[in-house]
Amino acid sequence: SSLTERHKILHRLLQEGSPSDIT
Amino acid sequence: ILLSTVSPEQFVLTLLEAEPPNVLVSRPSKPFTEASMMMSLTKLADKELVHMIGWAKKIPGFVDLSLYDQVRLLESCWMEVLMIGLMWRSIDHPGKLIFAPDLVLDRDEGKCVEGILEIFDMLLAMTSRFRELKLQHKEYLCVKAMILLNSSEYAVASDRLSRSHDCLVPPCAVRPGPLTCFLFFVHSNKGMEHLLSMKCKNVVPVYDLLLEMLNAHTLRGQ
Repeated sequence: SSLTERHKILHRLLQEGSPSDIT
Repeated sequence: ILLSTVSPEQFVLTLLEAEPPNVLVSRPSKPFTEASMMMSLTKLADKELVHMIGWAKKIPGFVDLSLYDQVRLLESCWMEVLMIGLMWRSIDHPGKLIFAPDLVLDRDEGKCVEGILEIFDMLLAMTSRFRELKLQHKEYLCVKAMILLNSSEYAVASDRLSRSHDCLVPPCAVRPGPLTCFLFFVHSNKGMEHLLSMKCKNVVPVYDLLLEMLNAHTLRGQ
């Protein structure tokens, strides 16, 4: 599988949110 | 941060400001079972991983990499970053592993999880070496950043990343021998294999970011 497919949460965290947005 | 003008001292200050917060995971009121200890440890790891992404994004040069390279670096180093953080928290507490301020484990508590005592002993031994070599906080910050920036098995090309490496050299050059040792000591293979085996035996369910990172490791292995 591609990196995007296997890292949905990681991609979201890297691209969008800071940890405080997520937790 | 303009890397072309930053001094080594400013670089270390940036690393200090990037430090993740302490994560809490309350210890169960009952004595640990295999499942409850693994549940506490995996819950903690998942929370720490989220903060690790925030930390990595603050390491100068990291966000200038392609998303693909950022993922590859984090895929490669996450367990080692978790381990060095644990060792740093435990450095002043011989015989104990400070997973979190409210999750302090004695070596013998590892007996309740199959195969984990060997890993606890390895972590305690590595922490002892850090203590003997008098690892300083500044050095810990630099070594952790080095683990991230050097983690990919593939070359990651970026001028900014090269500059980050250059900024790490002066703070590390004061004690290059011990620093090399610190990097040499931190290996995650056994921890990763143990977590995979616990997941495969259904001792503990693994969810979310931790599951992604663990699956990535499995796929890389294949």
